[in-house]
Amino acid sequence: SHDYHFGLEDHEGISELFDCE
Amino acid sequence: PPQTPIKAAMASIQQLRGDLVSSGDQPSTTLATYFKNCTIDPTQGMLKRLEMLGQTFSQRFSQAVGPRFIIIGKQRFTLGVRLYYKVMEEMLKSEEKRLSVQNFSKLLNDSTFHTSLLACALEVVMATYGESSFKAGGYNQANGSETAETDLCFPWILDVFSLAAFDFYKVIESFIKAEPTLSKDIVKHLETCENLIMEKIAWRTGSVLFELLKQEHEGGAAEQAEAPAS
Repeated sequence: SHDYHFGLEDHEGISELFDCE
Repeated sequence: PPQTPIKAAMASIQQLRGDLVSSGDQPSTTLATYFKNCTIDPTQGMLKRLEMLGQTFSQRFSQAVGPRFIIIGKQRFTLGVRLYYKVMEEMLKSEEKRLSVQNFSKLLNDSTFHTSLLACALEVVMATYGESSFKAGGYNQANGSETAETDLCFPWILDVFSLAAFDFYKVIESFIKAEPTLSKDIVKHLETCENLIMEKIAWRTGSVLFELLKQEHEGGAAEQAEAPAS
């Protein structure tokens, strides 16, 4: 519903971003 | 009746408060189940962290806007905690779907994750209340200057929680995905924070980013050691 551009194409979830997968 | 800035602001605040009415100040039963499924239960650590960050936030809030507003600072923090729990639950649900696991012990015991998520929730609350109107000054988007006067505009929250901009950046996208009821203005505000980090704050002297880039360049050597966060 909003125009936010989801740009972090390489990441799939928050665990990965915090190196916790 | 014509929409005025005040009416729009009131509507946003009503919506935020309304969305969080059912959330409560404690983790929901679903969230509590995620905590119980962890190898190491993160509950006590989370409560201690929230208590400490709550004190820091209230103190810094009243320092910035005046001691008369200490109660307001506490109210903002309480709303922020509700949003933090709500978004955390949605994030975990989508991670459960994606990874087919229910044990998020590593993530839920990661202090930086919690602090970043709470900071983002508080930034949403503060932006909804238009906290910058408490005081003039802060970051001037028109000419990119900063005044010496303390206010509550981003990146104020990073300083309050001693949080690296780089870590705050990590939660923004997932936060927006997890909370589809965020208004257009708030999403735009978070994008502004994102751009500020990317174009300016992350490149300040002492940023963790330089160390991470160095490790990336060293490549092989870094991999031989205990794998650092890449």
